[in-house]
Amino acid sequence: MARIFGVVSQKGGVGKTSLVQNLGAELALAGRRVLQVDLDPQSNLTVGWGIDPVEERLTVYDALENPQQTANTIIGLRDNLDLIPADLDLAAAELAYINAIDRNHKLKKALTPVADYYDIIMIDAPPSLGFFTVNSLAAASDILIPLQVHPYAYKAINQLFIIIDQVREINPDLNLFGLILTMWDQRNSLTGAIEQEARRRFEDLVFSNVIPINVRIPEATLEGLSVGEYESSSSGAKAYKALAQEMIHYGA
Amino acid sequence: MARIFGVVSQKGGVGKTSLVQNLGAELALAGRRVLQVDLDPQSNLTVGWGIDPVEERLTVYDALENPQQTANTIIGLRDNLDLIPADLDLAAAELAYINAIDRNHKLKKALTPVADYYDIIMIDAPPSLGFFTVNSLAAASDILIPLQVHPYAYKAINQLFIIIDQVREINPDLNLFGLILTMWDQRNSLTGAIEQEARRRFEDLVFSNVIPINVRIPEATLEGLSVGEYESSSSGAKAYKALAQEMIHYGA
Ligand SMILES: Nc1ncnc2c1ncn2[C@@H]1O[C@H](COP(=O)(O)OP(=O)(O)OP(=O)(O)O)[C@@H](O)[C@H]1O
Ligand SMILES: Nc1ncnc2c1ncn2[C@@H]1O[C@H](COP(=O)(O)OP(=O)(O)OP(=O)(O)O)[C@@H](O)[C@H]1O
Ligand SMILES: [Mg+2]
Ligand SMILES: [Mg+2]
Repeated sequence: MARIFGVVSQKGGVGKTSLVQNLGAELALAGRRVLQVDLDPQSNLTVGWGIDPVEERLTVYDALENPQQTANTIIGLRDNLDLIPADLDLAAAELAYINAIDRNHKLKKALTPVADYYDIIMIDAPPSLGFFTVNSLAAASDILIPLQVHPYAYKAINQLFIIIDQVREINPDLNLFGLILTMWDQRNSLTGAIEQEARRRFEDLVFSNVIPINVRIPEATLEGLSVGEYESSSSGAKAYKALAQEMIHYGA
Repeated sequence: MARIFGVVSQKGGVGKTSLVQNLGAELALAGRRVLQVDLDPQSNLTVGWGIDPVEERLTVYDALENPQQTANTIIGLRDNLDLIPADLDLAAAELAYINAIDRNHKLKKALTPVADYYDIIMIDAPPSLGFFTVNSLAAASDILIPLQVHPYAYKAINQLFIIIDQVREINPDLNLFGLILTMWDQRNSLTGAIEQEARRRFEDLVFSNVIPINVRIPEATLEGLSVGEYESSSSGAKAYKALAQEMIHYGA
């Protein structure tokens, strides 16, 4: 049975999509069978892999609608690495299921038919605490929180923890796997201050490896590649690779 | 009658809140009577001004509920500069008004009683194209789009333009005032590529002044200050001041 990671933060632009794409790619290179799920109508993860969300294809919305279809939505990206893409139509799901009894379990049901084919499933979600993030957390076994070393992102953690506790009412075994410091910039004092505060408060929940600010990360998305494929010697690529090893060390 | 600017982008972390706070502060210093509205449940604009959203007070939600209350929600920040704060309870508004006939006009109605006291109103909204962004656009006379010089943010423009066109059905005079390049970093090639593409496509809708990457911007929020107050000699502070002058030159 796959370990399912919900990558969540309601703060925008903290590196959720980048984490799913690049950490997932490194875990696949390390031999884990990985499925990435784009649960954001913005479809950045889909775009990041060079797939045009405008083209007609089955998407995660089709899987939510009919779990029997899930296998047909899967795109093979690389060895050991698959994707369930999204498109803008996914935005309609939030209201479509407003009165559905199983509203919060749509994704869990969609993933059940395929979960056994994978070791790791990673779910990208939009910057909000609504339907998509709740579905991700309800489907997940584990949570990964990218924590940008900025004040607003740090302050967002309290509210996120409240939502996580609420979701534990329907998913009691939901485990916080860890926090990953992102957009880390040793040149500025803010990085140090936020890192120190985060490690003091969350202790060993914060991974040792941080993701530094590195322009190769957004550049790689223009090519539809992971940053490791785009430039393996870059600080960003090395960081995700090291993080993957740390994740594996802790049981991923 | 105030000119009402909706500052919008569904891409997260592109500098919406920073733009409202800092550009608004500079416009107030230049003598414009400015009201800032925090229409994001995350309340980052409120926090950025050093106001604790947890404390009991009237917020923008009270103004949405009862426009007669709007004046009572206003906090005086500085000379010529006021704020309507938010708190986390605002998240409930999206569903509370799901069947309201005037669902999209709640903010417009809330601002009408106070609009004449101001020259400029600036509205911060969350990273989505839902209720809050639509309300901002429906209340606005003008739109400002912060455009982070990254691929995902650039790709988000198409969808944003579609929503703007839709809102023009209920707000026909809605004017796109301009796009502001943010997190501009002359050290990396991506900045140049995205800037060139944006200026080619949107021409003089893109302001000449850009907002550079500058750590003083997030640092200032820790102190509840605008970046101009925090460190007026910083590149960030100078950029917002120059941008304010450019806005005034174009009629703000
Ligand atoms: N460590 C990094 N260094 C430099 N740029 C980065 C880094 N991580 C991510 N980025 C870039 O910053 C932007 C924001 O990252 P990303 O889109 O992954 O965040 P997100 O949390 O998924 O955003 P959203 O909230 O909009 O979904 C993207 O353009 C991405 O390529
Ligand atoms: N030019 C800049 N240089 C460095 N940091 C910046 C700059 N502009 C904004 N920031 C910081 O980057 C983060 C994202 O900016 P901000 O919160 O203003 O974006 P946003 O679009 O409002 O995000 P959200 O989508 O979450 O509402 C914040 O921590 C902010 O302080
Ligand atoms: Mg994302
Ligand atoms: Mg914001």
